[in-house]
Amino acid sequence: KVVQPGMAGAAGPVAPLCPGRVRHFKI
Amino acid sequence: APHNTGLGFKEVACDDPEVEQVALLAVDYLNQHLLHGFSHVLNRIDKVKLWFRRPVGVVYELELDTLETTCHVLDPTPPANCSVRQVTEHAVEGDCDFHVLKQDGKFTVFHSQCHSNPDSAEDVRKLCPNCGLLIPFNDTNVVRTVKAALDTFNAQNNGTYFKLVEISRALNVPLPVSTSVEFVVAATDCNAQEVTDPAKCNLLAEKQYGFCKASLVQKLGGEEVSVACKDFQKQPQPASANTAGPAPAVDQAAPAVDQAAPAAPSAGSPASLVVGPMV
Repeated sequence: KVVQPGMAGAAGPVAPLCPGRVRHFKI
Repeated sequence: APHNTGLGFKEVACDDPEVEQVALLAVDYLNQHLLHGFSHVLNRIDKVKLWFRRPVGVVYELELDTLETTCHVLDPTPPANCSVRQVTEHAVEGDCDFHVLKQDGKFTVFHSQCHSNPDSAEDVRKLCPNCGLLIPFNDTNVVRTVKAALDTFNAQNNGTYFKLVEISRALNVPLPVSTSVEFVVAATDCNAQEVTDPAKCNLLAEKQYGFCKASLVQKLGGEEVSVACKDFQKQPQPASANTAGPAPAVDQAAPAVDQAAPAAPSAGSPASLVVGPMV
């Protein structure tokens, strides 16, 4: 699909809100 | 942009700075209310919902993963300064739900429910074939090791006689064949060299606790005990500690590694902690 100049590009994948980052290690 | 679900709550990013501040406060609250075992640190914010409360305030509903540290809950060292127990030491993870009210810039923890579970033996073995694994406190080797260690400590000690308060951790070590334990003791009103009947020795009114690490190694022709204890200097309680809610009731869920401790639940067995409000 060719994006016409001036069209807003499709939004990339939204990073998930959760779970958050692991601070030490994952059991 | 935060997702507004229209269900009365807003989804917020788990790594949002204010969410992290609330999560750290909730783990502080947990450590102030743990009565046994080891303090915990925040490892991961699993889920968060922000509920709007009428007429004012919001409630953070949090699901947190914590990890056990190597500091006992009676140790005055701030948990943030304590080492996190590593996988090779048979780590213990906590799963906690908290409800925290934010109103007029103040945070109040009004619900807390936590369970702790040790890592799987497979995970430990993968990294360290000869590392110790958690075992139940009523294992005969554990009871023997704690008794031998405490008797040795009191025999070497020409002052106060110390009594066992809590077994906090016990490991079965394959190489060298041994049992290692960590336990809490408290000073009594008896002299260690003059004790005839320990049952007659009473804990001091001004509690003086100590934390001991010991091991009983099986050798050809016998066994060898080694024990080291440090006393917990009494720390002046921070003023806020007096505003804690009612003493938490800890009811013991079915132990995951069957660590049914005669003295106290270990952080290695799931324990649920229901606590009252506290500012």
